[in-house]
Amino acid sequence: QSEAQAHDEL
Amino acid sequence: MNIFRFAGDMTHLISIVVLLLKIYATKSCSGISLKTQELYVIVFLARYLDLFTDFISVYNTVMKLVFIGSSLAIVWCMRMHRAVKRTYDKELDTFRHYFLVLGSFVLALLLHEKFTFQEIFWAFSIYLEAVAILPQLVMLQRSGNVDNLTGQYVFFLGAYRAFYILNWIYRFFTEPHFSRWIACLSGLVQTAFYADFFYYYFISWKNNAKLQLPA
Repeated sequence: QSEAQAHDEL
Repeated sequence: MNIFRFAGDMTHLISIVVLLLKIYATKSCSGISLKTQELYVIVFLARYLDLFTDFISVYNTVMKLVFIGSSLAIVWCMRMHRAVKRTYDKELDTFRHYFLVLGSFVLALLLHEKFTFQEIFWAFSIYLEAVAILPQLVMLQRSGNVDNLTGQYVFFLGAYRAFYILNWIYRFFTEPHFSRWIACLSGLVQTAFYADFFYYYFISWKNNAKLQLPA
């Protein structure tokens, strides 16, 4: 899981 | 994205539309806590610092812009609009929200995923969102009588949080490396704040009566 995807929620 | 997450985002959006509708249609913000609204502006600005650095999807980017824009518009109306700001129940909205900001920031400095500028502000926004509804809930409790649209607004906000919890449960079982304890724990705390409100909301709904909170 890449870093950017860690905050994929709003 | 699963259906729970989408339902959560949509109820969040609906809550904002309901609030804007109330303010525009009735030219009144009575019963609405300016402090909670200001906290949401801070929450969105702090969390969406990644708007220009990390791209997730068009959906995410548009929603982030909508949340930032709508929260700014609401605060602008309550502070600047001549007719609306007269209806603000200032004397009922006395929660010391600066402590929430300060406390959330200190907590973010202590508990975060990484010690970077963006990650600190991300954690700060998560903690602050968890407590941002408190001035609004305290205000509702004080006024006792809750008008229809204000009740719907808080109801949809609570529904948004409940759907996000279902979303995490779903992701926990369907994604191999799903772990985000900061967001999940804060989310649980945040949803718990709505429990009392939901209880009285459903009672009034069942009895087909006006929503009233005990003093």
